[in-house]
Amino acid sequence: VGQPRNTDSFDYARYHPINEIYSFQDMLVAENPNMVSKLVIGQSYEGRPLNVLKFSTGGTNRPAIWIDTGIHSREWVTQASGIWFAKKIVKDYGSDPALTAILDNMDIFLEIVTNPDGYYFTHTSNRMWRKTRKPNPGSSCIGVDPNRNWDAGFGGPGASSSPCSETYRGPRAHSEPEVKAIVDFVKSHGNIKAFISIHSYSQMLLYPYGYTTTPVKDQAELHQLAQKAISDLTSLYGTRYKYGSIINTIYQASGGTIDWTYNQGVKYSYTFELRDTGLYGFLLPANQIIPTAQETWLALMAIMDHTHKNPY
Amino acid sequence: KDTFEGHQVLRIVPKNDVQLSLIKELEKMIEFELDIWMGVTDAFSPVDIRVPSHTLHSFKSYLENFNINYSTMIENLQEMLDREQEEMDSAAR
Repeated sequence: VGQPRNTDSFDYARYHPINEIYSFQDMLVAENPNMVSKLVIGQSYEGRPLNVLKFSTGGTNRPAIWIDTGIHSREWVTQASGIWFAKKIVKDYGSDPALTAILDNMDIFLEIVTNPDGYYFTHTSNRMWRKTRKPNPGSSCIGVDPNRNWDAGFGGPGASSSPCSETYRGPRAHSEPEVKAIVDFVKSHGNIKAFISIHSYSQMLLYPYGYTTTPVKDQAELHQLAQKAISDLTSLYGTRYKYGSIINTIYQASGGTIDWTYNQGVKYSYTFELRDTGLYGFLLPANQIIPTAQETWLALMAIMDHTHKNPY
Repeated sequence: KDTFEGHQVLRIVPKNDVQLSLIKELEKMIEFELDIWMGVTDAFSPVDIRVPSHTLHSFKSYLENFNINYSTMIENLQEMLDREQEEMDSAAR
């Protein structure tokens, strides 16, 4: 009762527990066997599958775009937007010329629930949970901030060494299976051209670096592309975003996701902070999911289109 | 299930560099048991902090002592969480 039978009847305007997201992914694969497949790139600490949807129209090891949502589990609008993006990709392929051109030449990988243990925990025990769920030996505090656990300035300023902190970096880089799975995937794929990691909520589009003030060598291009992406995003509902490097726009943060991907050679590495109405924080009402996803999609398209048109 | 009865989310907007560094210091003050929702960036950019009910009074006094203005973004977090859960349940039905 109440379960959607297909992805057309799925309710995109509400938040879903993890089992419903897993069902959504399976339905989308079943409905689009020639375009969508599900890869399991690893297991979370508690043994949940780390599912990645692969959108591909053929070819072998094509250049690819990676998108992840929900690495901080309490940022529910990100997982909900990820679901909407997945449906949008299959709906628009063949009718949107830009997306069609991208998918005719590149693959898209989408990890909707990047921190499944944390997401499950936010639904069952603590809505405000942000970190992973692995215990820390010698401490009663649980979990690591998976956006401080990457091997890019790991252990430097802008991350905590205390397991009880919300920004605890973990005992060593890539200690978290949720992070290590992506690291292994990106390395073994070897042809990821854009990597976009989606967070909420402070309306920003950021590029590397977060751990150092040294500008990335592609700063001018990344900045210009961010400007275009945000201009497209703002055109829909007038939502205003800031953009720039992480360290200059927000604060110093070491061990961050896109600093690592950029250092691996993924030039178009970005991180989003989605919509903030100024009233709800992480509790963005469900009626904001679709507008948030719609406007974000425009920015994603700008980045994906640029990546497609500027091979390197 | 953890509940957040009486927890408030305060929005603080630092108006100069002095306030900015005072608010930065808050992040290290474990006695208030703060949960930083949106961190310190620059003057005039908002900082959102969840404050548990049992430290709310002392935390507000601290802000007032330093003449740091704040507004209450969320009055009672648990009420909002209950509303969110109700909405999810009724949509599922």
